[in-house]
Amino acid sequence: QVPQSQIDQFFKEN
Amino acid sequence: MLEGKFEEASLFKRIIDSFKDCVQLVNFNCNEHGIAAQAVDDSRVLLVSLSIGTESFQEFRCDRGVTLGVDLSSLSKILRCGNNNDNLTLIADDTPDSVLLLFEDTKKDRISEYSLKLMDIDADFLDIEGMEYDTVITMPSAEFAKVVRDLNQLSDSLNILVTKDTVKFVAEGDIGSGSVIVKPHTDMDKPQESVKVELDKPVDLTFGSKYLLDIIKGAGLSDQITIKLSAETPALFEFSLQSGYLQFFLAPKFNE
Repeated sequence: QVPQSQIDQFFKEN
Repeated sequence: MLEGKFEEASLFKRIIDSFKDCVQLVNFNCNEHGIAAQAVDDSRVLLVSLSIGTESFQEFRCDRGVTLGVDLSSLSKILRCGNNNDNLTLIADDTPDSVLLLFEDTKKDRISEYSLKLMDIDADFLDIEGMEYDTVITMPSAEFAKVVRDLNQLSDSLNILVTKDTVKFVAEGDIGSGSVIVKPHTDMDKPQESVKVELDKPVDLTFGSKYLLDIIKGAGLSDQITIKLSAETPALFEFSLQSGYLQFFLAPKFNE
């Protein structure tokens, strides 16, 4: 099982 | 006031069908440039970004910015009531609590009108502009969809490796493993069948197959898909519209 990253880690709130 | 008329309801139906299974509540932001939307799926792995430019409409006007908070499952129910080749007009006032969908059968003089209640959706808006990518792949969307569906049978993860001359999709699972190699080529007779790879740096990324299965639902929108990849950042999968796009940003699995 490869752990899944989340989209929020990469994009800042605008 | 918003008034946007699609020559054929099928275009809007196909757009909504392409992402209604991965996100449910979406704010559609309408202004003089068209309609745009951004939403993230519940697991916060997949981000959908939609832009429908004014050229995709037969007629479009929106003097002031209007936000339509829509439950996509409700919208799809209403969209199913219209015929594919009906004209479809979306109408909303400046501070709407509902949006009107007007289907007009131009041959039979039948007009059907539906009102969809809007919702107040509190969604954050992420800054997705200005990403740089190590490689850009353009390939037939149907071919990409087949690769994803085929390799999904073997594993819940799909590994995409891009080198100078090849794009390699790999799945390794309990029952065995599979790989598909796609090489760049130009089809002069059918340009939409061509595969193009622009590469700054080789890429090796792993994605959850279940999200890719959601993404390939956009394949009906465009003959080609553009895939932009960069090490350990979300991949961008893009389907072009006549004017605008449907983009999916997918967070990769950790590279251990």
